[in-house]
Amino acid sequence: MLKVIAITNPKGGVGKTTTAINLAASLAIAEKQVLVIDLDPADAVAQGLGIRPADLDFGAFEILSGSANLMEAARPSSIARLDVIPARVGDSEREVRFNEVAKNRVRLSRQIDVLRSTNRLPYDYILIDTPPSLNDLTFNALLAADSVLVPLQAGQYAFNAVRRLMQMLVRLRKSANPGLDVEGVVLNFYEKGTRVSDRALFQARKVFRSYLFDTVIPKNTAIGYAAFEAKPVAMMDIKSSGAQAYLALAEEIITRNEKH
Amino acid sequence: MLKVIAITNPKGGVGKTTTAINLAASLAIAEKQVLVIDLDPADAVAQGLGIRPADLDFGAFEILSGSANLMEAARPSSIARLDVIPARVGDSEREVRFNEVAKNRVRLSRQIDVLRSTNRLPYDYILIDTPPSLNDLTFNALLAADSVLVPLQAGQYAFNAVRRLMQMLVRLRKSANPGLDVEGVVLNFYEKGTRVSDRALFQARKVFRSYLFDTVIPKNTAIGYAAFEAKPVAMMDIKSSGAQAYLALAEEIITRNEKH
Ligand SMILES: Nc1ncnc2c1ncn2[C@@H]1O[C@H](COP(=O)(O)OP(=O)(O)OP(=O)(O)O)[C@@H](O)[C@H]1O
Ligand SMILES: Nc1ncnc2c1ncn2[C@@H]1O[C@H](COP(=O)(O)OP(=O)(O)OP(=O)(O)O)[C@@H](O)[C@H]1O
Ligand SMILES: [Mg+2]
Ligand SMILES: [Mg+2]
Repeated sequence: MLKVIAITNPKGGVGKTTTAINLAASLAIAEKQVLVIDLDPADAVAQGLGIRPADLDFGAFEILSGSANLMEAARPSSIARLDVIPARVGDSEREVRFNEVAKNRVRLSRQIDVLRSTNRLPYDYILIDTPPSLNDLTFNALLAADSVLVPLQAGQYAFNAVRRLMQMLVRLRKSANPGLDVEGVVLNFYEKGTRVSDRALFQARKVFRSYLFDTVIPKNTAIGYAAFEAKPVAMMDIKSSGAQAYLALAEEIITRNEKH
Repeated sequence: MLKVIAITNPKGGVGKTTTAINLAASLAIAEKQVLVIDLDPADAVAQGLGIRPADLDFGAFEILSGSANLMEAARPSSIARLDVIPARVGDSEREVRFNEVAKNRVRLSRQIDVLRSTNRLPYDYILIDTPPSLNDLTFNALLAADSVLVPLQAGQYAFNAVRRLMQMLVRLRKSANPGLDVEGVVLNFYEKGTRVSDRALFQARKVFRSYLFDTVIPKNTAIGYAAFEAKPVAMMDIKSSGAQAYLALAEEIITRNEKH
């Protein structure tokens, strides 16, 4: 079974990259074969996993421009069962080009279809990190994905952005990817007992109902610090509240997807 | 004297909108005439100032599509001397259209040139909020601006994004806006005494030198809470550390710009 999940929210700084890295590592710890693809020119997935994109031959840039396929570009990380494809954008010249080749919004989904058609599927989960924007790069991810996972930050501007995303998903389902599901919404930066967080959790339960994951990701300095150490938080401090939350999120996703 | 400042950083969630709203309010408190224009389809500036874009006739959408000019679209806010032009995007249909009309990257700068040519300038400062992306909407702001103000979040992925932005600015200066200056970089979410913040301040001073504002914006729950109350933090609690920081930032900008 191959499940492709796009990690998306047009609101910036909600924890898309942090979730991509830490959920991928947690799924790998739970014995799943995992690939993380970075479609954000910021190339933060590589940074958070201690990988220098310039050292590699290929990245998402080459995949979208058609000069490499997924298996040629996938590289092992320092974590067992976790492969990575960084954006590998580099400079502003290539960033402009990356946005141009992404105008063909089915490039990534074509590559994933090839992967699905092989006999032995190399991965159980593919996670795709996206930029904070509803642009052609994010559309490439949404057309390639089976479902969307939406990190939600406790904060005032957060809910409108998710509404914008959900409206866009309705358009996409009608036009290009009828099977696109919502994997779920996960509340991040939760600070127990603060007004902003308690209000956000209450509102999120009301608005997203069963789409809201039971797991809530706490605001946890270990998560921010692990990014400096260029490793997933579970590899830095498995007992931290952040690491435990992402392991729980991985379990929740595995249970939802594999019980059928 | 009219000074146009674009508030930009391709990294998401660093406090662009928060800075646009609170700096604008602080400049107005310091007796300046101020206009805030929102080029982010998230329309968070309107939300943070308690304005419903749907109640207005025009927004940045109409300005970029050529059906209204700046003075027709500008509306007073509840704060004296502070006018607002929301993005006024509404739904995903208009969001797609907004990105299309923005392909003409000089639309906004043309409108601002018209404003500059009038005898009595209505504003001392125009602040432009931008989406977390180096896209055509952000380029409209960068081509219309005299300078760029960059909020910087203390965090691992923050510095690379500013490097990407600075590289893009070099290209822009050569191609389209030779006079584009850097107004400064302001450190946000500063938590005194934490490793992540102390490291960020040290690094920011080393990397940005005199571009780094002396004023540092603290992480302050009043700032997040004021957004829920749909007002600038100075209007909710002028003694809060957040309000005091934005007043100091306004003073610093006024001193830098008006001493010549
Ligand atoms: N639960 C958490 N606790 C503490 N810090 C966190 C948490 N989640 C994310 N962070 C930190 O917050 C910052 C923003 O997170 P991140 O960069 O993952 O968001 P993003 O949605 O990918 O941003 P962008 O929109 O720019 O792509 C990072 O510095 C990250 O280390
Ligand atoms: N100094 C601060 N202290 C506490 N909360 C803050 C501070 N600055 C910003 N915030 C909160 O952090 C969140 C992100 O800020 P904001 O939305 O202004 O960033 P942004 O850069 O405009 O995001 P985007 O990239 O999505 O446009 C908001 O919920 C805001 O209220
Ligand atoms: Mg990210
Ligand atoms: Mg914003």
